[in-house]
Amino acid sequence: ADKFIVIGLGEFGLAVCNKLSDLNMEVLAIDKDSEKVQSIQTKVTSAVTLDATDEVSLKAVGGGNFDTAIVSVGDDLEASVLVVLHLKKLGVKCVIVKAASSLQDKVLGMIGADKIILPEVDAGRRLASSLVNPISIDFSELPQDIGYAEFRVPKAFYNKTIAELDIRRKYSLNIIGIKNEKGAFDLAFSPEHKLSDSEHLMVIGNKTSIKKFQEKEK
Amino acid sequence: ADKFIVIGLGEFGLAVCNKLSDLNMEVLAIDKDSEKVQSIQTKVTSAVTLDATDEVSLKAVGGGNFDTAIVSVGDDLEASVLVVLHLKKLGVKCVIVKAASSLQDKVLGMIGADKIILPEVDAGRRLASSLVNPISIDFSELPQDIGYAEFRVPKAFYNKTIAELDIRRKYSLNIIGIKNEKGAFDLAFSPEHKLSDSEHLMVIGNKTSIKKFQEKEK
Ligand SMILES: Nc1ncnc2c1ncn2[C@@H]1O[C@H](COP(=O)(O)OP(=O)(O)OP(=O)(O)O)[C@@H](O)[C@H]1O
Ligand SMILES: Nc1ncnc2c1ncn2[C@@H]1O[C@H](COP(=O)(O)OP(=O)(O)OP(=O)(O)O)[C@@H](O)[C@H]1O
Repeated sequence: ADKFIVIGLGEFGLAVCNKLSDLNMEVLAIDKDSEKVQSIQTKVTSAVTLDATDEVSLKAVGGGNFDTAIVSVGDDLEASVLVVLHLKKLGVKCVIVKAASSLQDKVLGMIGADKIILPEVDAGRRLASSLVNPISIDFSELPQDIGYAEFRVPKAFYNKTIAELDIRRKYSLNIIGIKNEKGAFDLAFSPEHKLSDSEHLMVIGNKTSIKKFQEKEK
Repeated sequence: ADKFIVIGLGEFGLAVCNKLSDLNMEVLAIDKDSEKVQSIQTKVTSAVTLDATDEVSLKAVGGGNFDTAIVSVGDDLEASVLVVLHLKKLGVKCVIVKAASSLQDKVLGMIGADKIILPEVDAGRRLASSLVNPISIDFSELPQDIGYAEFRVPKAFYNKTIAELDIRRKYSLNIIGIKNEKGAFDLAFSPEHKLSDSEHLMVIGNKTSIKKFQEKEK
């Protein structure tokens, strides 16, 4: 669960390696370019030079032992397809691929990639939104230890009001909204609103507090 | 303020054009490749085929009349540099550039770009964070009409407690935290906390509610 194989050390793959390592994850970094492998050696758990389109090499480094693989081997669709197919054949549960274009996105989805990233499209959309709505600061600017989660209303909360439950004080969580079963949500709910089993709580708070709440209310 | 010039219609530029147009912004789309210009013609306000490294052409289409330019002309650093310099010379206030690498990032910053985007680095970091902390849903998944903002404590609020101010009911805003003058913030503040003039309110709510509050508390 905290073991990752990252294949392809371009800007994207490198950023993934660096961030995963900063978060203390175990990372095996792979690239066919030995210079790139060398420059990341000290940062990750291990780094190996090999051609990931060669199934034998991938198997030799234990590629199949990872739950999650992140693949970004550049514009060559054939290379991306081969690497994805090898990883799935070796039993990797979650194969994430960076696609070089919307067309590649389609193809990679069809051959079994579990998640496809289009950095340019994502970045373009985000930039446009932030230019039109500067008031909505990118939430990813909120500090790293803050999380957002949605919870079914726990049995113990049925028919109680938000005010009487005193959630902020008891759980260090902030309810920012209530979702109904259709997915519509209300951010302007009254503190006197009584919670029901068909609702979900939209919650913000410290990630530790969120985890604690999840454990407790199971 | 809602007039944009987008130069370069690769995946990034295209995504910017599409999103800005969806948000009803005025968009002039530019590319040297007439096929790309044609395919976006019906989506944007206007689309023109020209070489943006040619200052005369840029001036001819009124490049200087835009407040914001978004430039993504590919891997050729020289082309990016030329386009940025021309736009600044024509008087464009905000020139945003997509850089092809961390090295380009440095150079473009030094020659006057106001904001530089590195989609692969951003995407790699975000992916890594979401893999380690699946519990923290990407806030940009919160619906488009929700915003986050920070406000100085209005004079009328000095020395009052959050509880007595009843901000959620009066302003449809949710205070998720309080920032002090050093930038440190507290998400677990007590409702009995008295607000002071050295603090900032960290607020989430409907964007309309945020705007109203901004107007009112000036
Ligand atoms: N078959 C392969 N096996 C291992 N590594 C490979 C293979 N093919 C390409 N690579 C590596 O993948 C990396 C891809 O980076 P490149 O800059 O070409 O593309 P990219 O994915 O578009 O990069 P970026 O993330 O910067 O946008 C390179 O470091 C390259 O050496
Ligand atoms: N001097 C120029 N004037 C106008 N358009 C240009 C100029 N140079 C390049 N372009 C255009 O900019 C676009 C750049 O897209 P390209 O796919 O090469 O790079 P990119 O910025 O890496 O794209 P992506 O956003 O897909 O990552 C192309 O459509 C190209 O025609």
